[in-house]
Amino acid sequence: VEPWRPEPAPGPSTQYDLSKTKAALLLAVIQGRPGAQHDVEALGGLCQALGFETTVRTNPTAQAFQEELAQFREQLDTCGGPVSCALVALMAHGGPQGQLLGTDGQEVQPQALMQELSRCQVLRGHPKIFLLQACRGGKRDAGVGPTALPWYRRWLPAPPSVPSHADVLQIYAEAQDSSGRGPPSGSSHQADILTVYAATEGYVAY
Amino acid sequence: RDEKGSDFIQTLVEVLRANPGRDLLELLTEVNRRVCEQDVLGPDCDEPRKACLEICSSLRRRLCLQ
Repeated sequence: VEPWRPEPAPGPSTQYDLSKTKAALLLAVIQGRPGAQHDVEALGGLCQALGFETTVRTNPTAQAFQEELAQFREQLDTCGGPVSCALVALMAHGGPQGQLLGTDGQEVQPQALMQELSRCQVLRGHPKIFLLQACRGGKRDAGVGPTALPWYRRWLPAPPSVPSHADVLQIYAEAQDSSGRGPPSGSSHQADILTVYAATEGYVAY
Repeated sequence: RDEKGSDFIQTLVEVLRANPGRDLLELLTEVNRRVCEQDVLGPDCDEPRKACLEICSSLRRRLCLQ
């Protein structure tokens, strides 16, 4: 085993080149989410300060979430110029299984929205950032440490750990992947993606 | 979220505005530290709660937004 060595100073090969166009899409449900407008303004201002060409859409329906993402991808693919980076912020109420709720109350899966950009030709090999401000369930975190819970509640046994739906899907996907197919060529569709959720799976986002 | 926006977005903006040239993953770690430190009393909570971000990355290089 080779000994660990400190990483070399960041250079062109170790850092994404963001010298070309950077594009941002902010989709936010404001209706019924008091204070959400502050997030849109703050994030929009930040994106512009960082040099992103920024598109803001408020109060999308579930279908509009999908359509806006599709349109965003199309614009990037047809603009003709190189694109360095894309940032997408999705802000809405969230359902118990991590769905996003449009203004019409209908649900849309954030994964479906994120996959849209994975199909974007000009973003191949370039970073795609997703920010999700939404609840991912109804659980609330009481925290840990001396002030988190009364002593008698700290000794209660934790609920048994059962595989989640995502765990089952992952096992299924891994079984499919190991079923004899050869290695894929080219780079992965799943590479160069950074997703940041406001809450862990199953929990409320504040 | 009522008064000034959500903890996540507002902290993210604050940290990135102060350090736009630093590695985004490092900055997100700092955002998470700050968010986790906060006690939140939501509209239907009777006692303070905690929040924690989930950061999923398949980045292959450092990412500095400026």
